[in-house]
Amino acid sequence: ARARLLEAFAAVDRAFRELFQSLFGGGAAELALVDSEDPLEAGLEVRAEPPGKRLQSLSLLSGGEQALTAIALVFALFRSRPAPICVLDEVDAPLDDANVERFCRLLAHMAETTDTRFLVVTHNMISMAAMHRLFGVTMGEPGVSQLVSVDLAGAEDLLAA
Amino acid sequence: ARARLLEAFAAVDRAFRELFQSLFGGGAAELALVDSEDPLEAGLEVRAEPPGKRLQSLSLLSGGEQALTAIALVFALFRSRPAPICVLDEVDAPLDDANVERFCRLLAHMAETTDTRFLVVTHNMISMAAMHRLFGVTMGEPGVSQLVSVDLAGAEDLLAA
Amino acid sequence: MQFERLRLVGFKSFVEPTELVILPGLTGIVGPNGCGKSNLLEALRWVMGESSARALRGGSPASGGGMEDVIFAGTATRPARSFAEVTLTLDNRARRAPAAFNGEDRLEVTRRIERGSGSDYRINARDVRQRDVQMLFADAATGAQSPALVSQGRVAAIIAARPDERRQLLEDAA
Amino acid sequence: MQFERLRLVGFKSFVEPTELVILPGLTGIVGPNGCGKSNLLEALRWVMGESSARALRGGSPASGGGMEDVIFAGTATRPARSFAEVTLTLDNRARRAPAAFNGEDRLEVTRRIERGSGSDYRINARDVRQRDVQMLFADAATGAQSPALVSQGRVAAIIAARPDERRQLLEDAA
Ligand SMILES: Nc1ncnc2c1ncn2[C@@H]1O[C@H](COP(=O)(O)OP(=O)(O)OP(=O)(O)O)[C@@H](O)[C@H]1O
Ligand SMILES: Nc1ncnc2c1ncn2[C@@H]1O[C@H](COP(=O)(O)OP(=O)(O)OP(=O)(O)O)[C@@H](O)[C@H]1O
Ligand SMILES: [Mg+2]
Ligand SMILES: [Mg+2]
Repeated sequence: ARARLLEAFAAVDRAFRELFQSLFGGGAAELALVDSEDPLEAGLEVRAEPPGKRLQSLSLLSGGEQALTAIALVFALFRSRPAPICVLDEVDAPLDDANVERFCRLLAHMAETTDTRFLVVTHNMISMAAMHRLFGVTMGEPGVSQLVSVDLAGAEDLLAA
Repeated sequence: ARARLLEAFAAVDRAFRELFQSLFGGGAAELALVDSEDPLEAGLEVRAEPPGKRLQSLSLLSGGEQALTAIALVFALFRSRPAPICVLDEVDAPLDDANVERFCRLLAHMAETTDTRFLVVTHNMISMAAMHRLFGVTMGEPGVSQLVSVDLAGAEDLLAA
Repeated sequence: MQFERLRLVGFKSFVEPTELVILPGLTGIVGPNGCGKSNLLEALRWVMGESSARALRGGSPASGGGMEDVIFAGTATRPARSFAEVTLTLDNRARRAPAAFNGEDRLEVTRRIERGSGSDYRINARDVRQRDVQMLFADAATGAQSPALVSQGRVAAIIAARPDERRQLLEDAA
Repeated sequence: MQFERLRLVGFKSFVEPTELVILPGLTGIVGPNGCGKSNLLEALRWVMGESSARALRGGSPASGGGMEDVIFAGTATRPARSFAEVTLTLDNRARRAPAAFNGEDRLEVTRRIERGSGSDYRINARDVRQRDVQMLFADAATGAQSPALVSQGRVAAIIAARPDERRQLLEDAA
C-alpha cells in the first residue's frame, strides 16, 4: 500500500507541475507529503508560485489564482486515475477572460486525450463557445425546471431573459 | 436597549422586504426573531421566497439567489443606519446578466439616495459600465501592483491582457 | 464503464420526467439564476449514493431538513410530490462492473426516496444496498466523493483544506 | 464623516506608495486575476483596526503566518520590505469625531506594522491605541467588522450563517 501511494503521489505531482504551468503560463508549483515520516500518515501540501511572484502561503493567492490552482490539482488527479465523469459547476466564475481562455484550452485538451465526459455549468460566453454541445435549463413555469437543447445564439437569449 | 433593538429590527425588516422585491422583481421575504422570547437573546432568521416558488430553507436557494438575498440584507442594514463606505468584492460573480442589471439599478439608486461611497470590484462589463469612475490595478512588473485611472475602453483592454 | 443517460422525476425542481443524454467530450449547461442547473448536477451525485443531505444543500435535521429536501416541495401553483427518483444508465460493454452485474451490456442504477420511508436502490431492477452502489462507482474511479465532482463555489475549497484532509484525494487516486 | 483618500506603502503587493482617492458615488476597481484588487480593499479594512490576520487571508500562527503577512514579501526581482503603512484621510467638517479629535477639519488615521514589533496607530500624528481607532469607526457606523465590507466569495456567507451569528448585524444597525 505504501509503495502504491508513493507511486500515485509521484504521478500526481508530475502532472500537477505541468498543468499549473500551462494554466498560469509559467510559474512553478509542487506537491509535498508533510507532517509525518510515513507516507500513509502524511498530509498533502500544495505549493504554488504564480509567474514572477515569491512563494507564499496559499491563502494569500487571489480568488482567481486559487481557483486555477485547484483546477490544476483536480485535473492532475484525473491524469493518474481517469474518472468516467467530471462535473464543474461555475468553476470559471472567479476567472478573468484571459484565464477563462486558458481554462477552456486545457478542458478541450483533456476531452481529446481522455475518455472522460464533462458536464460544465457556466454563465461565461467564452466557456459556452468552447463546448461541444449546450443544454439550457429554463423555468417556463415558475419553480418547475425543464431541459432543452440549445445552440450558442439560443443560450445567449436564455441568459438575457 | 430592548426598545431600540426592536425598532431597528422593524426598520431593517421593512427595508429588506422592499429591496428583495426590487432585486427579484417580485416574490416575498421577511426577517424574524427566533429561538428566544427576549429580543436581546434571539437569533435573526431570514426567510426568502423567489417569485413563483414555495418558501424553503435558505440553503436550497441557488448560488445567484443567495447572493441577491444577501445583497438585499446588506443594503437593508444600510438604510436603517447609513455607513460612510461600502466595499463589494465581486459580489456580482454568481449573477446572470438580468440580475446584474437589477443589482446595478439598485446600486445606482443607493448612491443617489445616501451619502455612502461605494468601492466595487468587478469583472463584469455591465457593472463596469454602471460605475461613475473606474480605477485599474495592474502589475507592470510581476508581483508589484499599481493603480491607474481608466475609462471603460481602457478597462476592457486591461482585462483582455 | 461510460455514463450514457440521466433520468429524473420529482427531484428538486425537476418535477416532470427529464432526460439528460451524456455524450463524449464537453457538454455545457446554461440558464438564468435559480433555474435548476446545480439541481441537475446534484441528481447525479445523489444517484451515486450521496449519504449527506448537506452536500446536496438540504437542511440539517435540527432545522427540520434532511434527505427528503430533494423531493419536489411544490410551487405557488403545484402541490408537493411524495417521491423522487433518478436513474443513471451506464455502458458496461467493457465489462468492468462487479461480478454480480458484469454479464450485462447496460446497467441501470436507480435511487428512489419516498416521504417517510427513506431511500431504495436498484441495479437493473434488482434491489441492492447503498454500499453496493457506492462500491460500484468507487471501483470505477468515481462516485459521490469523487474530487472530479466540483460543486458550485467549492472549487477553492480544495486549496483551503488542511493537508490531512487533502490526503484523501491522493488515496482515491492511488 | 466622509472617506476621502487611502494611501498605502509596503502593504501586500502595493510596495510602491499608492494613493486611491475616494469620491462620492460608485467607484469601480478592475484588473486581471492576481493583480491586487482585493489587497487594496483589505488595506482599508486593516487601517480601520482589523485584528484578525485570517480575515486578511494571512496564515494562522500554526502555519507560521500572522499579521506580518500584510508586509510586502518580495518578488522574484525585489527584496521583501520591513514595514507596511496605510493612511486613511477622513473629512470631519460635520464634526462627528470623538471629542479628542473633533476640533480638526480632517483626520488622518495611520496604521504601521514593522517586522518583529507589531502595529502602531496614529490619528493626526498623535499615537493612539487600537481600541481608539476601532471606536472612532464604530461610532461612525463602519469599521473592520461592518457588514458593508463584503469580502470576495463571502457574499452568501451572511445567508449561510446561523441565526445567532446574524444577530450581531442587527445590533450594529441599532
Ligand atoms: N425540493 C425542491 N423542490 C422544489 N424546488 C426546489 C427544491 N430544492 C431546490 N429547489 C429550487 O431550486 C432552485 C435552485 O436551483 P439551482 O440551485 O439548481 O439553480 P442554478 O440554476 O444552479 O442557479 P445559479 O446560476 O444561481 O447557481 C431554488 O430556487 C429552489 O427553490
Ligand atoms: N505580503 C505580500 N507581499 C507581496 N505580494 C503579496 C502579499 N500578499 C499577497 N500578495 C500577492 O497578491 C496577489 C493577490 O492579490 P489579490 O488577491 O488582491 O488579487 P485580485 O486582484 O483580487 O485577483 P482576483 O481577481 O483573482 O480576485 C497574490 O498573487 C499574492 O502573491
Ligand atoms: Mg447553481
Ligand atoms: Mg480578488
